[in-house]
Amino acid sequence: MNVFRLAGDMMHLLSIVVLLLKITGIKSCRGISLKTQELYLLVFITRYLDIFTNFVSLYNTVMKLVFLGTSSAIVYYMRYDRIIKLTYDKEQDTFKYLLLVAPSAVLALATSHVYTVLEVLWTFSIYLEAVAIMPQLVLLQRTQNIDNLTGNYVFLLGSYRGLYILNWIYRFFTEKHYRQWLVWTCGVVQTIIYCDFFYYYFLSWQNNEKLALPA
Amino acid sequence: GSETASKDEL
Repeated sequence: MNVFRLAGDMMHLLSIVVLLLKITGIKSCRGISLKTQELYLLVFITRYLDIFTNFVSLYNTVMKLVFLGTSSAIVYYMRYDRIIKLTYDKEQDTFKYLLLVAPSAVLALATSHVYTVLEVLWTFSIYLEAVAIMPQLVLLQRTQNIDNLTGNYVFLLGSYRGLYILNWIYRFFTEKHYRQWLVWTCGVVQTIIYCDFFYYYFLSWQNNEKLALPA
Repeated sequence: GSETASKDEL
């Protein structure tokens, strides 16, 4: 495992921890899209079905369990916690699941490398992860006074994607048989989706102003 | 392509 991959995983983990701390600490999930969180949970479930059949390393198994556990916890808090659920911006979080899930499913069925349940679901998870942030970005545009933690959450998530691309470039040159067009294409698309957000994030940081995305 | 290589990533 190279340094980019490890740093990417840590950013990913940190983003989730930041979000969990925000939600449980201030008892508020204002500005957070439940749709994005549920889509990520679906991504993890469909991707990590191989958790007991395909052992890679203790690190991988532990991280998979942590991602499944923490994203389940986030969805649980937002949906069922007596206090936290009252702070969810349900009326603003209007993105349609089907708009992201259906194309991902069709593409997975059309392009899966092998037609086994695990492989098709894994391919589905790659497509879905690429677009799962969209409800969150739309919600951010609609939210006035985005708090720092929400901005940092999306920033950390975007950093994770950027670092994974560096990891792939590194592996491309150091591993002979490392050729994964599907994963790379989706990863690049996913990172491009963040570009606009990054631009305004850095702008607000540079000017020492609160983050606000133009509608 | 190699369908299993990326399964070592998260």
